[in-house]
Amino acid sequence: PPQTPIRAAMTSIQQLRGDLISSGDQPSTNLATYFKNCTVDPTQDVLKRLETLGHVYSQRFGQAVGPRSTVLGMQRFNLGVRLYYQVMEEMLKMEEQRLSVQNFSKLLNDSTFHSSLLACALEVVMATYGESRYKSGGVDSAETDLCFPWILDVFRLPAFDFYKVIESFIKADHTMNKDIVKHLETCENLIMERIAWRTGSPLFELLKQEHAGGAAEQLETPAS
Amino acid sequence: SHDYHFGLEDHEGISELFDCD
Repeated sequence: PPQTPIRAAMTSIQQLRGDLISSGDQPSTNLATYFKNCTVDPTQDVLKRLETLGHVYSQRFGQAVGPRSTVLGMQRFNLGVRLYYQVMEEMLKMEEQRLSVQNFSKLLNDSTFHSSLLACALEVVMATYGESRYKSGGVDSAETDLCFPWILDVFRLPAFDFYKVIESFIKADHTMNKDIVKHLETCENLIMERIAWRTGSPLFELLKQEHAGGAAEQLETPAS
Repeated sequence: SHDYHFGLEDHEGISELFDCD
């Protein structure tokens, strides 16, 4: 039978929490092995970054939602970390299969990759709790303060970099329900259509590099 | 099930997107 919006949200939340119970709040044995296989072990940087971003996130969450919500923000963050580790492990397994490598040192020492992945995990958590999806009720409710791209501002993350993880995240998280996938697709479209084109986006540097690289090539003659 | 369009080719993945190929 069709669910009421509240029942659907509660089911979604229960499913997310249930899926993440078995994930620890520390890297699993498999994930720790990927870290150790790196030329430069990223473990300490990962843990330090999580501590810093956890503090930043919960403070900003409290500012957005209300002074007593900092603890709630920390709970959301902790769920996000579990999801982040879980999806990271699955991504690395998929990459290992695709590329036949076990040393992901460059990727796992890239702080933008980690911030993007964590931001995506938190976006999924907040969307599950109904906090970051656009509401038809308008802009007055506190929930809309957490709406995407709020997380990009909190992590000072360029939208273009966040965009890079979305598809791989959806591929790697097999339990995501279609409403959350739809939400990430909405974020993706917003980035492609608008946010990635704002001043200061890394996209412009990439375009410059592509243009400079292609300048020596002959122009294609127009097709007849 | 969802209808998300996966655009990455088989030879493309997170490693290439973060310039780690």
